[in-house]
Amino acid sequence: QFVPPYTEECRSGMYPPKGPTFKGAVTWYTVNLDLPPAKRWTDLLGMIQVVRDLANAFVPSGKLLDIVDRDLPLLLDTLPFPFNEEIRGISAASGVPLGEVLLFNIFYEVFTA
Amino acid sequence: CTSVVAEDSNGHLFHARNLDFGLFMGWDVRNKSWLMTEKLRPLVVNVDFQRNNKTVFKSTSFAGYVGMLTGIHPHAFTLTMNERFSLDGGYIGIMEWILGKRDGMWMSFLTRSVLENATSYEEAKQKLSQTKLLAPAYFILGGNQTGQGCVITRSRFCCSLHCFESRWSLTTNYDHWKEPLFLDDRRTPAMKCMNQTTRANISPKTLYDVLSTKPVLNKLTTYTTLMDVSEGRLESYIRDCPDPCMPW
Repeated sequence: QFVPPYTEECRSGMYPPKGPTFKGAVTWYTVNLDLPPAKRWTDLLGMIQVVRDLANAFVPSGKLLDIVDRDLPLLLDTLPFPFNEEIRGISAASGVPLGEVLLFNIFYEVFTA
Repeated sequence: CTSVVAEDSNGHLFHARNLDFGLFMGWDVRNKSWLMTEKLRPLVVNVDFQRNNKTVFKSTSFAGYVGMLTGIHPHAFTLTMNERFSLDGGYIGIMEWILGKRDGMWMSFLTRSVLENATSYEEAKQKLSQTKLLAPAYFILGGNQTGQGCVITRSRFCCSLHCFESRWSLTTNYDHWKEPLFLDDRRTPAMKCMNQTTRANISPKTLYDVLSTKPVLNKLTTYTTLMDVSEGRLESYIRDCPDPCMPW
């Protein structure tokens, strides 16, 4: 129907994915759990630029960004191992400030209200 | 989000989900899309977590995100997490954490921990239903044997389990004991399409059809994942929802 909620008859024949609702397959990466936590995500972070863009999307306001960059890293050491070390490693490898990587990793709890 | 766990007539279990995220976090008027959803799409990655060169679990995640929202522990169980809104939500959990009360678990870290360490459906179910959380959530869990499927609706402290029992599929994005909000009812169309598909025809292919039907597919849909536990297979596709399409 062409008025909200735009319901339609049950789709069929959509697979294999194609057409306007399909924007691409997802790329595979390997994370080696035998590596120290801080090194596990380094290879995957060739996507540094998109991670940087995401940080801007989460905290577009400059003042808010200051708080995130200055105060949020204090929370990192309270997070359970190995997640705290992995977040630290992602920040170091990507160059994205620690507070912004940390915010990205706890966005679920932040946005559930 | 919408998650479906289903078993076919032979007791073969499948699990699929649409990840919808970015509601009210900026609307791009020109492109008629959510800003956050657009930012997340290029970050979607499939990750094969290995130890001693062997797969421990596989997941669809976001680059830079160490927790998990979707994953498979091959030949054991599949797991997806859906967002559950509540006034007693993550803010209170985070405040308690900051004030030093740290007996709860961060949702995505629990999901990752279960995918990494649990070795059976029952063990995963126990951990997901009994661990204290910082925020409410839905966990949708599928096993590797007939009858193993549950939606675990979590508050921060406890849980409600909605399992297969006499059913062959479970669909969720809302508390199962409530009518969905009339403004946001993706559950009814998804269940209608599941019933129309019939148990005999359930497969990753037909689940993709269900999750491609509007409004189950909507402008918040970032990716669709299809999982087959006995094959240990996970595949994901980045999605878009051209107009006319619901914003949520």
